[in-house]
Amino acid sequence: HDIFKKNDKLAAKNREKFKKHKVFTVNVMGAIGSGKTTLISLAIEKLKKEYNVAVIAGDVIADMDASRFSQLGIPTIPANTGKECHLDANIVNQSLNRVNLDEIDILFMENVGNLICPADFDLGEDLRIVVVSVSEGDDIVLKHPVVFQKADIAVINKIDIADAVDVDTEKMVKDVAYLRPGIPILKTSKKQEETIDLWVSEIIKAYNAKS
Amino acid sequence: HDIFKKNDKLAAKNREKFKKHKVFTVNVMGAIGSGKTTLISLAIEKLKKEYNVAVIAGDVIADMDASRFSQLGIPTIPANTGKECHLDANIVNQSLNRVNLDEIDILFMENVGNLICPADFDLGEDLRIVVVSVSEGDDIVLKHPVVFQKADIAVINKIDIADAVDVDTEKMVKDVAYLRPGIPILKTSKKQEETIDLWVSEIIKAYNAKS
Ligand SMILES: Nc1nc2c(ncn2[C@@H]2O[C@H](COP(=O)(O)OP(=O)(O)OP(=O)(O)O)[C@@H](O)[C@H]2O)c(=O)[nH]1
Ligand SMILES: Nc1nc2c(ncn2[C@@H]2O[C@H](COP(=O)(O)OP(=O)(O)OP(=O)(O)O)[C@@H](O)[C@H]2O)c(=O)[nH]1
Ligand SMILES: [Mg+2]
Ligand SMILES: [Mg+2]
Ligand SMILES: [Zn+2]
Ligand SMILES: [Zn+2]
Repeated sequence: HDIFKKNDKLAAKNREKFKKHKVFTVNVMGAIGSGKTTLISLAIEKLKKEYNVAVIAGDVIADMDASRFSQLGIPTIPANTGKECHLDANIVNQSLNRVNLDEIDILFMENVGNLICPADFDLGEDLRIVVVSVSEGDDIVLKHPVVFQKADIAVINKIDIADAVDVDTEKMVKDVAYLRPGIPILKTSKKQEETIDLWVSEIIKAYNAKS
Repeated sequence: HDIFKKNDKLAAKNREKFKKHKVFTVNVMGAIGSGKTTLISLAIEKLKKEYNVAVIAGDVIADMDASRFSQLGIPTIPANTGKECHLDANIVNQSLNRVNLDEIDILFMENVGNLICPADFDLGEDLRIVVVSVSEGDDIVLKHPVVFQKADIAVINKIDIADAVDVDTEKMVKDVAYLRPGIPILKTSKKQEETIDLWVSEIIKAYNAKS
């Protein structure tokens, strides 16, 4: 596919740039409203004391999430994706011109809410995260195999409301493990601090493995 | 845009076909896991006594939703969209070959979970529904203006868990009214029968207006 070839070339360029400036990059994909911004924000709050963190907020209308990030006092680049339903290497490449990569240790990229297209667009990232929430229903994992097959970490969020939506989180965990044996599968809730600590530790683990 | 021109031509063909066979068609769009299948299923249960109902279930992997529909004993056409993140007029056109339109009064088309691309692909439908749920967050409406600007009915679902996710449903209603003044905005929960009766009555109202 021409589009993918073109994207992969640019993704490789991004990867080179990140490597050169020693930036660890995280592509956070997930369903609409699954909690991507919440989880990235909570991670930034914990990480920013010891690491230089920045974020690219990608969406149709990026400034809503971007303002949540900039409130945390870190470099934030809103990336309006318009009619595109996924971030691509080109948008990321252009965003990189707006930030000083030498001043960044960890760069988060919040992808557009979508479990289909983002799976096919390499951004040049080191780490691929997929976030789904219990409120999307427990068949959501098997319905979107490709994005899970390419994930490095899977997050099942909003576990505090699992009973309210009567969803079996263990089924969701099993389904992820079936599609992608061996990857870390985190169950999180913004209301349960220990789950957030684990989420942050997984990012730090991957960061250390890369350094 | 070439893709849209091509789609619009085929959508017009579909529209002609539906008109010829007197089929009332409903395009149900919405976020991933917002409750499209649930709402369509509940509507089918009430409508099938008096109307001949059928459904096209569109998704990456369509058979999960399709089996929920076929259990209701109505003609169900699974439409696998593969890497496409939206139903288009072509997929619908092909699906129509697999059903006897003379035997159908109301045809539901469940779109792929996505609030971006489906807005741009006319399927040839009579009625456009957009479903979001409170669990996606109350900024979800303003983040996706185009799909709401083209909607005929907006549904804010899962109101039974609004407090559990601390979302202001009235803000969501206001945001829809701002983008698309005058359209019916329904607040629903699968657990609150009266909200489902209202949802079904809106469909019947539109059906009668068309006949
Ligand atoms: N109950 C509960 N609600 C949560 C949790 N995490 C996020 N939310 C809520 O879910 C809604 C969406 O959260 P966001 O962080 O904006 O989700 P998102 O994935 O960034 O959304 P988009 O960028 O619009 O796709 C908000 O109302 C959050 O408060 C959680 O762990 N539990
Ligand atoms: N609490 C609550 N849960 C609901 C409601 N409606 C649907 N759900 C749950 O939400 C989840 C998703 O429902 P579906 O009907 O499959 O949603 P969908 O929009 O068809 O999902 P996709 O086709 O995969 O995009 C399921 O676990 C449902 O039981 C509701 O009104 N209240
Ligand atoms: Mg977000
Ligand atoms: Mg469905
Ligand atoms: Zn797409
Ligand atoms: Zn799309």
